[in-house]
Amino acid sequence: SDTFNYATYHTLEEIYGFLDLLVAEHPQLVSKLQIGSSYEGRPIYVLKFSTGGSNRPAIWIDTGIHSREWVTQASGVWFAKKITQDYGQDPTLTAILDSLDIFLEIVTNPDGFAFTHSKNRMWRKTRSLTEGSSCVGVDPNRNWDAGFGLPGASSNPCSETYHGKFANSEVEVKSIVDFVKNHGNIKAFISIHSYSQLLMYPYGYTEEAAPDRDELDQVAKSAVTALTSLYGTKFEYGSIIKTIYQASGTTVDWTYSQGIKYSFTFELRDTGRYGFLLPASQIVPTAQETWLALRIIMEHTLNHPY
Amino acid sequence: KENFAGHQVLRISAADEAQVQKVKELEDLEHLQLDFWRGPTHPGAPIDVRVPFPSLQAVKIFLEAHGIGYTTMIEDVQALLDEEQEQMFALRAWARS
Repeated sequence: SDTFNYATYHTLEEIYGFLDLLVAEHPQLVSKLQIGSSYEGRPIYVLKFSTGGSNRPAIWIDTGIHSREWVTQASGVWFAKKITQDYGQDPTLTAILDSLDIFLEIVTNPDGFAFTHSKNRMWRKTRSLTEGSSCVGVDPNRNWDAGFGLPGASSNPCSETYHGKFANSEVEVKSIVDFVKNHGNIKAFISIHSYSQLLMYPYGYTEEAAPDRDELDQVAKSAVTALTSLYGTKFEYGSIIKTIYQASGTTVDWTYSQGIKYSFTFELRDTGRYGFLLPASQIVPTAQETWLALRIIMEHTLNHPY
Repeated sequence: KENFAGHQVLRISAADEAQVQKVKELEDLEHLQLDFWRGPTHPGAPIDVRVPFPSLQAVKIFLEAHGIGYTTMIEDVQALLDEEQEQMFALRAWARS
């Protein structure tokens, strides 16, 4: 994995090959779990980074739930390599992994991602068929059972923010829901999107402040400060509804409703010059700066058990 | 494979709530095939929309007719996609050799 090219975009096959490579190189630290199969039958893989123990408190990170946001899957690949490089080297990460497990799902929407490579680079949703409509796909970030169907999503199957016929209708979402419920000990959940350069916490479907808003705001502020310190990339932070727009049925509103206090959503580079077409030359700097923010959130989770 | 030649990404600046609503009207016109990268939310928040070439003129006339400001963020989406593909293939060829 030292010669893998982290500064270019990769296909689904290349990323899945990378997962196996990393597991083969670090069998004591990394394992690959299949948490389900996509609508079109592709395996859904999660990397588990663990230094021992069973069912330890854990941190979940996912990228690529919106398939066209290519810098996020590419950053996820870089994060995976970084964890294997820094365990035993970086005291903060070593302390985190000596007590917590890290789960990293890099291609959270494999059907959509494959479709961006084969047919339509602008594809965002899943590839499920909706009975009675010629339009395809559900927005997997509107399909969660938290404010599902409320304003902030569309009931039109042709819309990019179509929430689906019912909550968890998308197997890509249901697979994570089942994993989180079965694990039962996830303490932080970070879902990574692009673009707009934002770090957000619940809620998205209501103006009501989350009970842990003050703490989440403080953690977000520290994380954004760390991120900006590397290259000066400016991020805003706050609740989803206040920072970007009303969005219902979102991932982190559901994880927060499950008691996972440290629930965050990132919107990575850029602010719109290239949008989803971020040049590959920005992959590594984007991943590097985001990593600094992730470390802050993970360290806070380690130091504030609940 | 979908081709995006001539598609542009516009950044729309809605100055007030009325203008936000006007842009939302655009969002509902499915025949325009608009792809909102950042949807209309509140005044002052950037609205980014990919506009297919056949809809470009209509959209620009609509925005200008309602005094809604916009700039062109991406002149030709396909040109950027071609660059992205070339970069991927070039590095893949290098890796193979």
